Amino acid sequence: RTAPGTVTVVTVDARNSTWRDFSRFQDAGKGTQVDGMSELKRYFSRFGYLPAAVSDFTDVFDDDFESAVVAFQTNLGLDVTGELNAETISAVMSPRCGVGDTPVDGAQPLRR
Amino acid sequence: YAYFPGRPRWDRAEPATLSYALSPQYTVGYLSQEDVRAVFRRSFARWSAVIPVSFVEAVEYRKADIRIGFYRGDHGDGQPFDGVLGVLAHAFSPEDGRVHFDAAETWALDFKREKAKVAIDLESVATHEIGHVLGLGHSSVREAVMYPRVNPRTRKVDLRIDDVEGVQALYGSNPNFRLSSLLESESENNGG
Repeated sequence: RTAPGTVTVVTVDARNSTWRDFSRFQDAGKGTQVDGMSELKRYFSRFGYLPAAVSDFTDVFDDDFESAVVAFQTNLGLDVTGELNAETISAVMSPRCGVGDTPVDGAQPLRR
Repeated sequence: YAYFPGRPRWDRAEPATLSYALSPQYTVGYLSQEDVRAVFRRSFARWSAVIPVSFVEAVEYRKADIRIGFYRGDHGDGQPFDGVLGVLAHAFSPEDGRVHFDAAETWALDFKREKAKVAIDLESVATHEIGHVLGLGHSSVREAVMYPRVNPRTRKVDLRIDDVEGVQALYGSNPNFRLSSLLESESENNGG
């Protein structure tokens, strides 16, 4: 039984249970190796930022991954740093459409 | 705005009419079918207001050009859903016509009635997915309907100039559409 006067606070993290783990990659930089980063690379692959053909991603933040992060930041209108900063990780973990971001065929985002 | 590779579009003689239907089998039980149908009527109407394409609800699901359903997990198209949040929905490029929503989400028609913190506005996602059905890819303009992210308890249903220009480049403009009225509306939304 709950004791009288006790307040129970329930916090619901509005993020997918798998993607929520990506917060631990925040501030990881190029050249670093973090266990499980291959999962984050699979996320980037799923949405078109890394080749789908590569199935055995490493846990190393390499040049290809940096390019993927830059493309992701560009496509989502974020500050383009090539780093897994807080804004980028937050964008990665947000609910989203399952269609890839880079199916464009030479079409450039129109800037007005 | 962006397109799918090859810029596919529905190639129909004008005035083009596309039919759509909700799956009678793959639904979410806590939403009334009539309410869901109304959501899609409004979502399609937003796009048909700007391009010379109209949408009609089909009598027979299997014969509809655009087929809409709510599915869980692996549902056979190679793009399994992942449970609450994460991926919310996906659609296929023209002229495939499939639109799939993750049945595991808490889909909301009205945030006053649906209080869940993880509730997702069905109409916002429906309007976005119809953009894919018509041939639009994701936009990098955060205010655009075709921006790929959507937060829980957030509603974004009005087409922005980026969405309109993108879809009109594929289909042309609805003769009754006035870009100036949209510009005025966006200007007001941006504080003038």
